[in-house]
Amino acid sequence: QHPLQYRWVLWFFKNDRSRPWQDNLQLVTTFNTVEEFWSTYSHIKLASKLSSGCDYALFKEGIRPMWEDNRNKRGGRWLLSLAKQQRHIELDRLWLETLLCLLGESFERYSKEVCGAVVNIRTKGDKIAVWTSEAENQAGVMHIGHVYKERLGLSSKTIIGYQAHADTAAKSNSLAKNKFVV
Amino acid sequence: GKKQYDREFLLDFQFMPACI
Repeated sequence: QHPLQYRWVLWFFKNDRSRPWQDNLQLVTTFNTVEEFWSTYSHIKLASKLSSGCDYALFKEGIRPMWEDNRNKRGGRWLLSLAKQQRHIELDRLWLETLLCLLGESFERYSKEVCGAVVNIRTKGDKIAVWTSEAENQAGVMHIGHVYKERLGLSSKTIIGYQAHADTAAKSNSLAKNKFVV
Repeated sequence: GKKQYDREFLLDFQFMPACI
C-alpha cells in the first residue's frame, strides 16, 4: 500500500430543499492510501452522471466541506466554471485531475494550505473548486493557482479566479469578486 | 518524508486489482 500524506474524506451532497443544508451532506468514506483512493473512485458514479444539485467534496480529515469550518473560514477557492457542454467532454477529466493534484501533494510546500476540493453539478453550468485555508496568503494562493491551471491543461487565455469565502458568503446571489486571477 | 506522487504514478494504480 502507498500511503498518502493525509487521510482524506469523501463527501456527497444531494440537494433536498425540505431539509436543512447540513442534513443533505453525507460522509461517503475515508482513505489514506493510493490503492484505497482508486477503490473508492471506481465504486462511485462519475461526477458527470450525478443529478443536478449534487456535489462531491474531498477534504482533509478534520475539515468539513463548508465555509464555517475553522480551517475554511479565512480561506477561499480557486474556481473553475464550466460551460454546459463541458459536462460531457471534460468534467470528469478535470475533476479527476483535481483529485490527483490534492492526493499527490502537487502544490509542494503549499500543499498544507489546501483544505479540499468540490465539484458542483448544476443545470446552468458545473463548477470545480480547490479550497485553501488562508485567502490572505498571496504567495501560497498564487502558487497553487498557477500549478492547478497548468495541471488542468487550461490555455493561457482561460482565466480562473480566486474568491475569499467571506466575500462569497456576503454575496450569495451573485459571484463574489476575484481576489486573485491566473 | 513527504508523500508526494506525480499524476502518472497515481494513474498507474487506477486499474490494479484492489487489495484492501
